[in-house]
Amino acid sequence: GKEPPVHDEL
Amino acid sequence: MNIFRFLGDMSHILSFVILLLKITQGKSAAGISLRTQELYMIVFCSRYLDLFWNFSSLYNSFLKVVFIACSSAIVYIIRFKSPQKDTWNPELDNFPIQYLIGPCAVAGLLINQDWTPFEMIWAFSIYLEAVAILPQLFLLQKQGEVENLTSHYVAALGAYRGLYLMNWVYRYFTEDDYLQRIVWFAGTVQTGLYIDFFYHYYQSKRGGLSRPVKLP
Repeated sequence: GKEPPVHDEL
Repeated sequence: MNIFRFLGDMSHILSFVILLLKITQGKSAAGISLRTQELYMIVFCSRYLDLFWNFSSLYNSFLKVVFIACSSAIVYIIRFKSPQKDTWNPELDNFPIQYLIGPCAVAGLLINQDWTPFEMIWAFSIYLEAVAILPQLFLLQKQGEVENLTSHYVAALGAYRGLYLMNWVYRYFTEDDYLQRIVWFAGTVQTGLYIDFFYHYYQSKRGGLSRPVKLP
């Protein structure tokens, strides 16, 4: 399954 | 992290510093749109809900707290603190922000990176940030002339997202499978809204004289 999106920016 | 994103964050912090100095030292919020500040508070409080589980970097977590604190403080000062609250003119600063929040909420529901509540809220905050400056630009338009500090505030705010655009270009060419269509689109719209202001800002500052920025 697709891993949840990681938000690495503000 | 790259230089564009770092400079973008510094420009964003600078915009907070300028605005906080203006309303605390200048004891006046004249020319500042409370509506825009309220939108930014909504943007940060919604986007940074992941403070509690996304520890991608201490730098991010620290600035998320700073941005939530600063935007909340600014709204509090302009809304409740004297004498600033008396310098806010509800007749002038009357942009119907419900027409910004509504469509952004619908867009967040429909176009996001994952069908989870947080991702919908996150997308909403990205779209809302893109248009949050509108009440401020409308207020400046009505006033025709822009006070010096306010012009630097808006310029720093516009530069922050413009630098982020460069950061996304840099990441696109240097990282594999880096794809962020939502922020790319919203960031382009956001920066586009400043182009007219930047033109007048540049014209007024070009001669080195600090002639006031005039908007037609």
